Amino acid sequence: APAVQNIIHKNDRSIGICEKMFVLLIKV
Amino acid sequence: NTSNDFEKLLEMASENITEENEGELIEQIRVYYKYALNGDIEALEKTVEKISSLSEINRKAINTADKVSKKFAVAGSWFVVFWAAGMFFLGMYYKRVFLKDIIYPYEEINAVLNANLTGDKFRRCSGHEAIDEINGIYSKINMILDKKSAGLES
Repeated sequence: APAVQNIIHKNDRSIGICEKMFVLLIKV
Repeated sequence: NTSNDFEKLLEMASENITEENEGELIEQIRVYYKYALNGDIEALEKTVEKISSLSEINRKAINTADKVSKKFAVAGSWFVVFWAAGMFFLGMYYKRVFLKDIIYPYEEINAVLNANLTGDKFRRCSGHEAIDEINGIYSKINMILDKKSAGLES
């Protein structure tokens, strides 16, 4: 279960990064 | 500034690769985003498409991990149920062994010796369910009591 939690945390972080990239693109 | 921020985000994404194709998509975003930030519509579309794909890959991975964790949770619950049932039956078994091989023989020997001391010459140890070692002790006690009774009679 900790390994699964780790995977979810990493993927969630990647999605957060994607959202920030979208925000930067929208600003432009 | 926007370009720097974007580059930093791409660096963070590069350090956080967990899925297949993520690295490839990040590299493609790295190629397109500079043109997109300069107003190239086609590059903007490509960048948005690649970021969406990257996001989607991670979302799918989360769903898969979630399903796996739920399966583990169900398996864990069943394990606890069977473990508890197993421990219950094991406890019952050892309780029976403890009573049959230790407590009952102790009570029987105590009762026989008390009976003999209070004048009952005929009371003997008995217990067909007892293990061989206990039956051996019963036999020896009975033989001693028999000898004692025979001695008293003669």
